Amino acid sequence: MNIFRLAGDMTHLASVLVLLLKIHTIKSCAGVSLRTQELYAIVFATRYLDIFTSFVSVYNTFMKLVFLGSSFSIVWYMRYHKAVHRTYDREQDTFRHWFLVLPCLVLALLIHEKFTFLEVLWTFSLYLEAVAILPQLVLLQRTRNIDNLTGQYIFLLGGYRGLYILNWIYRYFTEPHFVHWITWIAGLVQTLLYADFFYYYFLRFIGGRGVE
Amino acid sequence: STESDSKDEL
Repeated sequence: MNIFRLAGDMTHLASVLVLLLKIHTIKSCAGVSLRTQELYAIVFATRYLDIFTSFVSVYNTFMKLVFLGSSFSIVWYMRYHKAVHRTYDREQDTFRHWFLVLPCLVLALLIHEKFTFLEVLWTFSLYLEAVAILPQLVLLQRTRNIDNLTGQYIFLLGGYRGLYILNWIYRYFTEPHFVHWITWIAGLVQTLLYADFFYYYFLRFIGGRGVE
Repeated sequence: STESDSKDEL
């Protein structure tokens, strides 16, 4: 564990807490893409299948439970909670996210480190996480407003994988044989997808006004 | 690389 990895995990945790805070306190999920949340639930479900078979540390298991619990409860809130699901703009959240799942599964079957059930699903979760934000970014362009908790959520979510990239660079130089091209490329693609959002997000800080 | 080191991350 290094400072970049810890900062990345804390940023990721903060992103989830910001979203839960928004949905739970103001009982609204306006501007939040249910499709992105469903993709993240699948990402965690397929990445943490080994949660009961391989113990790494209390921290690791705890964080996996937090990410699993929060992503599924956010999906539950947005689908079934009486007040929240009314605020979900279904007409705008139309990105065909199932078109992302299949190519990621095929790619995981073709490119992986080991051809085992757990490894292929784990690799699938990496590819899927890289593109999971797309429905949310498309929805953001339609709702045209980043000046709210959803904007903070996306900012933190994009930042966490960027910090993980620093962690991978650090580990590459400090740990012999630490090479994971699949993870690195998927993480890089994921972070690059946020470049456009980061640009407008920082403009908003500099301009000090809501950016369209 | 050993199995664990690539799976010790979230």
